[in-house]
Amino acid sequence: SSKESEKDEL
Amino acid sequence: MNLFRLCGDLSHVISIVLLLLKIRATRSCVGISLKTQALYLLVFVTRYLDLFVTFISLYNSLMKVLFIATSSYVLYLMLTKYRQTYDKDHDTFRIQFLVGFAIVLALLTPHRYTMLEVLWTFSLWLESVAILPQLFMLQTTGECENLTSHYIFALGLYRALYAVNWVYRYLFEPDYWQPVTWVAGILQTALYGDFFYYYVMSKRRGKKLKLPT
Repeated sequence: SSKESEKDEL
Repeated sequence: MNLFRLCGDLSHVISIVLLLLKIRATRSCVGISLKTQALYLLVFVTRYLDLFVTFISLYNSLMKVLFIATSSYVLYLMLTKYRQTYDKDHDTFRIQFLVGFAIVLALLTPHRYTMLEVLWTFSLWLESVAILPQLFMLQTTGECENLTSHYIFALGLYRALYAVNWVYRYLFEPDYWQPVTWVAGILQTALYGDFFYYYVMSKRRGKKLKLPT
């Protein structure tokens, strides 16, 4: 899947 | 982490420092919208709920705590120590519309329908419009103190730098795809358009910011 669920920004 | 993202974060931190400096230096919160500050606290609390479930880095976690803590502190100062100086009569923007807008889009655009995802999406849309009561207040009063104008400028610059960071990441990270973040962030930056223009013009003339009435 895409990285969309990874929230590494603030 | 690229340089644009780092500068964006720094600009965000600087904006909060400038706001606290303004309140302390003038011992007043005149010209500051309580509504915008309350919306920012709501933005940070709903977005950073993931503090308890995901760990990205120490940097990320500390920044999240910092944003929640400082926005709570600003709100606390405005509601207690400096309450008398709050310019309530000029802080008349109807935030129900902004919250409603964010709720509707949070229900329409989340990546997945889980509580955290919907709240995270809500926080993005709410952040994109949370500055409006502040800009509206500035518009109705026509001018503001230098520190207040620097505060708003740094706050606008933060999301503009994030937008550059998104372009950079899109080009160099093959899986990087955050359409909701991008659209909300570009909307947010666009709302500052007029303000940026008058801010830069006033700095070039070396005067304090005045808006046409």
